[in-house]
Amino acid sequence: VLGKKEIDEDLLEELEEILITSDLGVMTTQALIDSVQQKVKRKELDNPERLKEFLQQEIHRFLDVPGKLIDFSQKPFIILVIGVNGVGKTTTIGKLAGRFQREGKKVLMVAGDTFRAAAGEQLEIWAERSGAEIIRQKEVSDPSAVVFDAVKAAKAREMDIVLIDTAGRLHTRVNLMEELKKIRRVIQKEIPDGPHKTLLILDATMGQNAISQARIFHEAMEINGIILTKLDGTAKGGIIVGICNELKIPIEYIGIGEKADDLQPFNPDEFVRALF
Amino acid sequence: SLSERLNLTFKKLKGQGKLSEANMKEGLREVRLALLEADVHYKVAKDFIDRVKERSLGQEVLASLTPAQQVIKIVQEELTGLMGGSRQDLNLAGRPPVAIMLAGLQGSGKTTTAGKLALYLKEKNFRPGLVPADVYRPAAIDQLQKVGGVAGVEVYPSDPKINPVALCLSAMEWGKQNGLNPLILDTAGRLHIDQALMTELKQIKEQVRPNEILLVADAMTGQDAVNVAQKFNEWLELSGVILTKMEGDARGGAALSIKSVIQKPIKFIGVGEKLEALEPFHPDRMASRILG
Ligand SMILES: Nc1nc2c(ncn2[C@@H]2O[C@H](COP(=O)(O)OP(=O)(O)OP(=O)(O)O)[C@@H](O)[C@H]2O)c(=O)[nH]1
Ligand SMILES: Nc1nc2c(ncn2[C@@H]2O[C@H](COP(=O)(O)OP(=O)(O)OP(=O)(O)O)[C@@H](O)[C@H]2O)c(=O)[nH]1
Ligand SMILES: [Mg+2]
Ligand SMILES: [Mg+2]
Repeated sequence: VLGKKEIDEDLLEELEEILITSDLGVMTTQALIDSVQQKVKRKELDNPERLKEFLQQEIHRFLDVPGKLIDFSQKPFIILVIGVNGVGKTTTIGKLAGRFQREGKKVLMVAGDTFRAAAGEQLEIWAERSGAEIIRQKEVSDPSAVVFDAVKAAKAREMDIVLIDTAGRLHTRVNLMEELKKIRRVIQKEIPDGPHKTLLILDATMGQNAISQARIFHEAMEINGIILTKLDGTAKGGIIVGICNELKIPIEYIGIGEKADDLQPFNPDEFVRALF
Repeated sequence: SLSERLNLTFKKLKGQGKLSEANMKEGLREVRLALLEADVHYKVAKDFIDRVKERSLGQEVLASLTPAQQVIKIVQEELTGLMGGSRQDLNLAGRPPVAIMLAGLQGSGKTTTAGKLALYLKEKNFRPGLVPADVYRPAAIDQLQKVGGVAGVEVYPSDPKINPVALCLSAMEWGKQNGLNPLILDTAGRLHIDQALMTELKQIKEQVRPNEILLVADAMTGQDAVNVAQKFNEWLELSGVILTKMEGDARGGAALSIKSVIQKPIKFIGVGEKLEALEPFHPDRMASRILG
């Protein structure tokens, strides 16, 4: 990109390719290319070297969303984890639990996925690994019932943090979105301000459908944090640029592997640099 | 929708009886945008548009169709042709037990799809067996055993302390002794760039010699689909692909990207979490869906 003497059509096309292949999507890419062309027209940008810098700043601006990251302002601090199938919800809860336990917090995991085969068993193993407690009701098929009892127990046992795992679900399944809303209502019966954090898990390998997911989950559940998983692969996760810009939801952490330590706070500078 | 956008584009170019370079340029730009929005890979979309341009230049607009309809017809045909045209059924010929090996990225739907395939084959009067070869993921063996219970098929009693290559070999012996055929090997999710784990898959292939090696890929995959498919194919020489989570609203451009890049047939699609939710792949329906 940067061996060029001037910003021309070829260069803009190369930039378009970089942004599209990083999954920023057509709309966000067009908005960024337009802002570059505006600058060039106004003679504010004529050096290809400065171009990369300008783009990085613009993308950083899209990602810069002020938001209360997980702050344990309340006790028990209720974290509800949601998202479509297979994105890494259960594993991410395992990672978060380990992190919070190491910080000296008392963590309770809730096996809110009462549907998928061996979901409870999977979470139990993560409880063992992290040292967190876990509430699981093997014979109960209604996640709201499990969550209600668990939140009550968390208050009684004076837990610091409650991490609620839910079953994966496509945002297009209206009845499953209603099930989520019911889970939120039962939390609010016990804790009117809850859930304090509703985390949407997005998979970095996803394409533009992630935007549809974010919008619909947000509309149903008021997401106030996102975790982007599987950034250890070759996908760039550019879907979050448009999502952050549109919905103004902060990215809290990134998942970079399958082990307990493979979770890092989101760093917009590193993320933007990795795109190029 | 694409047809609405194309109609708008061609309205401005009214009265043109032939598809020319000029009026095609705008139309194809709309098609290209539709493909990119559908997650088709940047380069795949470019190559595809070039092909369509070649095919449609100088064509007379059929009297019965508007220029927009003409472009859509050509694009639809090209897309359908690209994504179909190869053998879609499972190759189960050979001395039993034959193996079907499933591979793919983490969370793509392999374990669930293994159960779906088992149920599908049982209904075709086979006696399939499931082999849990994922010794890494917490409760993975448990998950496949439960899935096998729902499908009503035998599941190999995997020991997570045994390495997956030896495990699969023993499972083939178990299958033979129990008169099971075919055996479906459910492997652990892994990155296409993980040398050690890709080597493990290659070793399973070399030892077991499966009839089918299927890439299980998520329909919502974005631009990365090309990298993943290419690498898995390089390591394993895939025999086909299964696209999961197709009942959602993802446009599924990954289907075109994968097919263009590895030229292997998409054999099935997953359309839900239940074990009945497996359907054959229809290239024409996929083409309309991608175009939006
Ligand atoms: N490479 C990589 N794999 C991950 C990451 N996070 C999760 N995984 C893997 O992704 C797969 C799915 O993870 P789960 O935690 O079961 O996902 P889930 O969202 O709970 O899935 P469902 O409950 O079935 O919807 C597992 O194999 C995890 O090990 C990550 O950051 N990187
Ligand atoms: N909606 C929908 N969900 C599916 C489909 N196929 C699988 N799933 C779900 O996707 C999630 C992941 O499925 P798994 O079968 O555990 O995926 P996997 O590839 O074995 O995961 P790893 O072993 O961790 O790599 C589960 O919640 C499944 O129920 C499908 O066609 N549609
Ligand atoms: Mg889960
Ligand atoms: Mg699996």
